[in-house]
Amino acid sequence: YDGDQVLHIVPETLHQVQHLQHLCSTLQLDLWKPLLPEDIRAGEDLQIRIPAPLVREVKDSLDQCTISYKVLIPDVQELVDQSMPRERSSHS
Amino acid sequence: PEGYIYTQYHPMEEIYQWMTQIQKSNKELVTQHYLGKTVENRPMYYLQISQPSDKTKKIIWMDCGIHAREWISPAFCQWFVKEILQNYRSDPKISRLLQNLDLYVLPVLNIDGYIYSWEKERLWRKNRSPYMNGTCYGTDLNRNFNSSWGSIGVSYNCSSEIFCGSGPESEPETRAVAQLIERKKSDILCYLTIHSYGQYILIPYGSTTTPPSNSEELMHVAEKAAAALTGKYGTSYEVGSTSSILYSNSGSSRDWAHMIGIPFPYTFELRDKGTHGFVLPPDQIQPTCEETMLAVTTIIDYVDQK
Repeated sequence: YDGDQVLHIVPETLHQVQHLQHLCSTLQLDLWKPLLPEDIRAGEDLQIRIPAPLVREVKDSLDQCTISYKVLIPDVQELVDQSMPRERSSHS
Repeated sequence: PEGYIYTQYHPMEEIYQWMTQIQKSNKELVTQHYLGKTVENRPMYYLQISQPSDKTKKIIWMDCGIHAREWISPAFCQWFVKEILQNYRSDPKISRLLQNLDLYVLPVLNIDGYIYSWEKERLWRKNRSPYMNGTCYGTDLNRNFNSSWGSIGVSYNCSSEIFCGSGPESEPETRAVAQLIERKKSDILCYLTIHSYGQYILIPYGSTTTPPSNSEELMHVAEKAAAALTGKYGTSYEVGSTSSILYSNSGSSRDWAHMIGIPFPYTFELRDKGTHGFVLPPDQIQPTCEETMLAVTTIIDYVDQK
């Protein structure tokens, strides 16, 4: 999960919802909340994990549709390493 | 057990050892029972905490770790057991509960998935059931119970995180739990299933927006628990049915529990609200478990009083 990011988005319009549904389905992103693209709704929280190689592409796509986002977790692997005992973490 | 650190996450091997030790050190109260086997042939055990008595007692069921990546869930089950056993003599509330109720705790339901999340893929969710000649793995066990199975909020594609399996109770882990609960359902008052994340106490149903027959009471008790938690610890928990405040989904264990007649089933979604999500740092284990303990004991206390 090196470089994977978790984004928080609150889509505002139906168009943005449809764009996000399409993005999530085509790129098979890891939806943390909700779990299905069809459950993405305007005005509700969306939290997705983006694999590192797709981060730039996804952010560019969001920018093009003026969908604002917040980076909740800038590097998933760092958090993963924190939750494991030292001798098991990847860096060890 | 001496030296067991409840504020760290533990791999399955240590949890197995912990369970054995808990029974050995608390023989008067704790019995470890065999529940069944996982897909990968690992034994599933639950702990029965029961004060010796000639009274017939009702049962509180709690399971943790149905979704592998939600590590705070098994951490809470272990914390819960520890708190009960440390305090049942000195805490009048716990002492009273154990006079009337037996506690059944399954610390890790999805053992294979949990091990896989430790060894291979931290964010794994499902079990490790092979499909399509081993080219695809995993059923979402919380879509696999026989509660309007396969009808909504699921995928029929094994590659999905919410694949519901090949049929209701297709998975050995689901069957192991369902068979025990079915056998004991007339004595089970409360079915608690622990997940993360989101900070919710959820009532039935996920598969329909039609409320359960006792929805007012279910809400009242959940709101009481959430208020107690917020009042003491400041953490906010939302309360409601899964279908109304989250999304629709069929095949959940909690829905199934209510459908077979268990009156007080609840899903807990523990910390946090997305800052760390499934990868909750270990320094949050203690505050999460302390506040959840209060909410859970509030529910159990209500059921006991009733």
